[in-house]
Amino acid sequence: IDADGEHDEL
Amino acid sequence: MNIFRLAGDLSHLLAIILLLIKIWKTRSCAGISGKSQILFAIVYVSRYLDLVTTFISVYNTFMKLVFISTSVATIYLMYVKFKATYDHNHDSFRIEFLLVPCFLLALLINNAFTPLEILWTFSIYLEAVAILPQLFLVSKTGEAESITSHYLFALGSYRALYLLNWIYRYYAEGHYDLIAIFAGAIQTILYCDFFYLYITKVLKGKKLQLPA
Repeated sequence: IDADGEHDEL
Repeated sequence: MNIFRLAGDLSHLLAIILLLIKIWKTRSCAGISGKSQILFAIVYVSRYLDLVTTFISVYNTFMKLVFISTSVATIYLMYVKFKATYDHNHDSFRIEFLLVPCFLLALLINNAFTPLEILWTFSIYLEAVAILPQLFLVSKTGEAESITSHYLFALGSYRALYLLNWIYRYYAEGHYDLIAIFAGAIQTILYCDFFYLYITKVLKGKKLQLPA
């Protein structure tokens, strides 16, 4: 999970 | 985005296209596990719920929609259009034995105890083992058509390439996600036996047949 709470992968 | 990640995504896409081509061209889903396909559909739907909450990129949104729609299309072909060719006697893996433990594990080990995050984690754990009904089917029938082998190779390569992507991202960006890395490693390990058979048999022009 990114610092901004997003998953950028598929 | 790095070369490993892009190669992984393209390999994943190739796997799905190969599967659809196999079913469409042979007008048959023999040798394909409907159970695995149902698990993959559950994986995509539970992971990509963030489509409605978070915008990452056009690429990201496009690929998510492709994965969801092609997996629904695969299930339609298997359970409706070419239902008569579906090998349900051999496809006897009990998927609740995967679904329930993955969900419980997602409740226990996750990045945040929120509905979306738990479903994302569940999808990561479930994806790691979703191929088991398919591998079980191949082991029961003792063989696989060559296009089915190519499908499995592309599908297994996708997460192996993601492992390289995660190593790269750790060094290049300091980015890592232990849940994805752990599950991705398990997922890749499950394919190792198949990879070995694929390289030693299918690439040499032989049919994938398991030793009796």
